[in-house]
Amino acid sequence: ENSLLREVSSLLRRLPAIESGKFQDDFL
Amino acid sequence: EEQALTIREKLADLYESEEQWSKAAQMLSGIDLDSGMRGIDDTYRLSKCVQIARLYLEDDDAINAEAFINKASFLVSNSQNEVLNLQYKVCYARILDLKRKFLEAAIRYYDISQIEKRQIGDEEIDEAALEQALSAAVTCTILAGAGPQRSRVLATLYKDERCSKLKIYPILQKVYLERILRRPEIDAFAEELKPHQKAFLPDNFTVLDRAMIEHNLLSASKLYTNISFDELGTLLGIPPHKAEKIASKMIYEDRMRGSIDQVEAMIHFEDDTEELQQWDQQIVGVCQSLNNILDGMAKRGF
Amino acid sequence: MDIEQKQADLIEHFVKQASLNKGSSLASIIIEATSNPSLFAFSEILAVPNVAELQGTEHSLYLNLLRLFAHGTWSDYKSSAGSLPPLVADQILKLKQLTVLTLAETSKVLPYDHLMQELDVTNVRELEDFLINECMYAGIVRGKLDQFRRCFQVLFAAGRDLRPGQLSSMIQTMTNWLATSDNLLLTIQEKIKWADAMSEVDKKHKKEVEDRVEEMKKTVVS
Repeated sequence: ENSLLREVSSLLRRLPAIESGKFQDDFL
Repeated sequence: EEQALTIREKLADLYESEEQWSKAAQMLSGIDLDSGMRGIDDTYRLSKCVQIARLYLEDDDAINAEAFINKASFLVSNSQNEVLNLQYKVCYARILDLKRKFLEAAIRYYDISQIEKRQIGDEEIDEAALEQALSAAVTCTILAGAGPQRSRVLATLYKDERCSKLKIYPILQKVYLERILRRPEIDAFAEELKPHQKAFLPDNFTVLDRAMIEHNLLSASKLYTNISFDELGTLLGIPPHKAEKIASKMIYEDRMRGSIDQVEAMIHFEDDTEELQQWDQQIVGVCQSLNNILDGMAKRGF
Repeated sequence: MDIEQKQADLIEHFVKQASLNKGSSLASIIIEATSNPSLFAFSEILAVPNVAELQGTEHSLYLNLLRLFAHGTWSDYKSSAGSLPPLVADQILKLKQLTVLTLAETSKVLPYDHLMQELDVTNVRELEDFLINECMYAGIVRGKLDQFRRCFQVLFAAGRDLRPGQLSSMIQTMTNWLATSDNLLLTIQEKIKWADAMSEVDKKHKKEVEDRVEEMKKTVVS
């Protein structure tokens, strides 16, 4: 099921959700 | 007085048949609507005010038309005459349009486009007229200043199925989706506009230019975390210092969130939501995607 | 999900076409598929037996082309252009779009310099126009452009066809997610227990204080 695999591949790349200095500060 | 009134009305009819709209309007304006004469009741007064306003509007004279529509405003709330009420609404919308109060005009045009009756008094309301009102609503919304209020009206129009059949639907879609509009699309849209909608403003931009620049600036704010004045100018097709000025005006008027760093010559855009809330939204998106995948797997029997 | 839904019909169409054609007509179908503006997945077409049979024939170039579009990038094309047919403008555009998806697989933050190098773009305006019009507005990528830091932060990227060997790393990632989620649930359970215990201690202490106050009152009255 290639389409499912592509969706999973896309999903796995969505984390970490945000990578920015400001986010890291707020998160801490 | 009665005879003078009759003469004025007849002369006005003549002028109207000659398409001398302002002269017809002036002729009717001479009628003393406050007279205690028999036959001059509120309905008559309202009909004359609306008729005069409509005549002035034929010559795009918004100032004089507005004066009479304002007089009509005091009478329309008590009026049971549906034809007059509709004519009043149409006049009011057109006046707002001419005065470039585009968002208010759009709301009124949209209201008119939603009339359900197909016969009001002796007047037949055909689909073409309603479509014209809807199209006018879309045009005015696109020309209105970009910001949260316009976004709400855009959402209403975009979700109205009837709009998908309009010729200007593609540009409505792009504006609603906050996408940058390119020159060919803007030129195609310009062909549908009336002269006052393409008129020059004191800053040498046209009404259309200003609307498109502000829209594209807001669209850019959705795509960029920050952008230099130079690049923004290139994107908008205007000199960098003008791009900065328009951006600062929009930020000041709270139509766009951001800050300007004149030292670095950059504009920093801010989202309406805080970083942590954006993170939350991203996590929600991940969970939804995960659910969709699981649903897909279940449908395929996994 | 949207991308997959949009291209599902196209994939079905091209798979059907590929099943019914061979040789040079199959080559035309491959060119059509790799030029289509809404199609970003090619493994289903690759799996069609007629397509695999192109191997070793005079049309094997087109099989290589399809494999390139399934897994490769613009740089891969440039380095092996000799064994591939020349690309038309639509194909070049698509390959560059797919390149962005591949780059987004390894990093959430893509520097402009790297992107310009990979996409053969000479200036920032051209790069950003490409990312905006051909990637973000096409719906294959979502993100934010940062001119100050000269990078593109990717928030979402559509999935490409899996390369051989990629499945195991995906499984590893999901295993890690599972382990992290399990640990997080355990931690939350422990915290709940701790909170309950602290609540009990607090209640007990409160009762003791109330009892003492009552006792003091009685003493004072008597």
